[in-house]
Amino acid sequence: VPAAPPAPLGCDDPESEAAAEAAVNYINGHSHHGYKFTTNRIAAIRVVPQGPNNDIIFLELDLLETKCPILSPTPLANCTVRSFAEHAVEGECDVKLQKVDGTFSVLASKCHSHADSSEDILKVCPECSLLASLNNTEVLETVSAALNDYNSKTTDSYLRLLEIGRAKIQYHPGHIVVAEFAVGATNCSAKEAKANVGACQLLPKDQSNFGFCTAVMVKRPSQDLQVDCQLYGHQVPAPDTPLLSRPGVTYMHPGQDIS
Amino acid sequence: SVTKSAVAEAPQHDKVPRPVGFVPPPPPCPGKIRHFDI
Repeated sequence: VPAAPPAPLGCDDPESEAAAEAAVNYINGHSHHGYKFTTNRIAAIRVVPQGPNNDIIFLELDLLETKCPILSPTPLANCTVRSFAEHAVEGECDVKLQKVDGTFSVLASKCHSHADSSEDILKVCPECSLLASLNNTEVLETVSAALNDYNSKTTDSYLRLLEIGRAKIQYHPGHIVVAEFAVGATNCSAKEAKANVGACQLLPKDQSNFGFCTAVMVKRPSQDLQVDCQLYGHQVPAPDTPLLSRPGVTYMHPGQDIS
Repeated sequence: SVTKSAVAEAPQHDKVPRPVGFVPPPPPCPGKIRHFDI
């Protein structure tokens, strides 16, 4: 009597968890924007045997954004998940993997991320501040003022803006803009930049030094600007395939799609 | 004339009695939520 087919994998089985971990590491390792994502739930898994010790695995993952910028060297396990009240960003990914002799490799992935709805947040937390659009004028002013302030005081290299990661504006009780943005060190010192900022270029990849800044601009009851930047030091650049990065944007692994 | 013969009720072999406290296994998917459900 032919052996009964193996029971379908459960989403919480150790093998499913291992596949999800390989998929999330791939997604974070191939993204250049935003923040790292972590698994919130394995929504579905389907295994298509190809032969002995050779399976194609289709995974549906529900992810949540963490507070670690994508360029941060912090291990994902140490990255705090952004809470619901902090205006969480969730991602959904369909990933196709192959498992040969116990080793996973990602063949294709398609991801989409979006911030949670403002209505849902305000329902649970009426006084929470919400995510602002990244091209909001106040956000842009805050980032520009904060970076200028930092560069005017630093004795290290002049920093250039890479991207704004996220921003929130509170209007009550005070008027406060909080912005997080990624920066890159340039080939100028801050002093040289004062003379000729146009000559200051981001360091080449083999010397790149990225960092991350948080700026808090208080407009009311009184004006105040705080900015804190941390540089990571030189990191080995990740391969170039942007994936899960901006809320609301879907990326496909070039050339392949989940069939 | 046709008479209906009384046939004894078939013993309920097809319904295996479940042991007391039987808990069906959780559905295989979707999996558990690790942080919070949005």
